Amino acid sequence: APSAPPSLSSTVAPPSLPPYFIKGSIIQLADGELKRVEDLKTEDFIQSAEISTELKIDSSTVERIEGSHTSPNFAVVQFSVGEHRAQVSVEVLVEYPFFVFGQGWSSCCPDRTTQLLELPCTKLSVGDVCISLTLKNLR
Amino acid sequence: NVEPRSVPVFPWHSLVPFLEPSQSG
Repeated sequence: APSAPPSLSSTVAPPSLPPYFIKGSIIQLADGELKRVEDLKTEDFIQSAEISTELKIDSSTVERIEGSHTSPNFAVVQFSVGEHRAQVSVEVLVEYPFFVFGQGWSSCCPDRTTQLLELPCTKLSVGDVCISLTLKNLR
Repeated sequence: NVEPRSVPVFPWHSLVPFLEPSQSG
């Protein structure tokens, strides 16, 4: 059975997310175009990766989301990365936004993301396919 | 006097995670 999220502490920790996730932040694409973070589309990442000489985009499917053992403010997200479906787990703040293909920004706690960053955000769910990066040539 | 501040510009690749499978063979 799905477990209910733990109740959050009444004290709100200061946000420690990178500043570029705040609504209105200016992002430069690989071709030099400037866009606000909330206006980014899937194609922006795909086209930027195509231009990049070092980076390529991988599809990372969310396999599992669970609370962190270390803090209720964190979640552990397990991804299946790339064509080889390598298993990679990351521990992130619950409000940390991932970009879901064809959908946009999503986080484990979208209400908190919107509250802290004003970034429009949907709920990250198992099965979502997120954009991640890897190196074009590892050899 | 308030001097105009330049707006920070962030590269696109900062926004998506670098998920690298651990090298296991």
